[in-house]
Amino acid sequence: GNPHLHLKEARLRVEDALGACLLPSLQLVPANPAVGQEIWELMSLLPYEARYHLYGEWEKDDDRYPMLLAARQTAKLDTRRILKRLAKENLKQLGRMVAKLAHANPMTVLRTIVHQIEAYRDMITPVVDAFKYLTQLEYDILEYVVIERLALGGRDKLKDDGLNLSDWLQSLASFWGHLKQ
Amino acid sequence: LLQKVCRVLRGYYLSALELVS
Repeated sequence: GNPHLHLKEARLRVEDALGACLLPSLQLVPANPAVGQEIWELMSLLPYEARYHLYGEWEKDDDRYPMLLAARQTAKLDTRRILKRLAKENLKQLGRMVAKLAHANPMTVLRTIVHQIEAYRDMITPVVDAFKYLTQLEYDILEYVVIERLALGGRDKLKDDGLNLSDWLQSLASFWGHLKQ
Repeated sequence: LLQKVCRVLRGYYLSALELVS
């Protein structure tokens, strides 16, 4: 019939498959950048609105599946543990470990890292360095996560003096600047 | 299997895109 209708239906099916099955499955596959790349090849065909919608919904239903919840919690703890040890001397080794964690649980790992960066400026340089091991899918998710943090309500963007940027925003901006250099 | 599913879906979506263009 109508090719436009067919495309619309195809898009809905692809989005369904990604949201209900492919993205959650990624969380249960031990770090495998090839799977992430394959998912990206599919996702990159979708407009950013559709991708961001999927990212926003991702992990929302995890509570219904104990295995996903466990994978997420483990990824969060592992990320914090590695971030604590991240320093100039072990950058290469730990940077790869961060990327490995992100391959399986990009949303959890990147959210955790961006959250930490807002509080600890010292982390920016080592994290930016570690991020050179991220895949295209993970970079796309990272952009989403940063926008999500910016859009998050309930915190001031300016300090009490009304002139200077809040520390979290200053850190986030500095992080993004370093990353895009 | 995951990779295969992704590839099949990609082909399916691309063919739908082609029909429109």
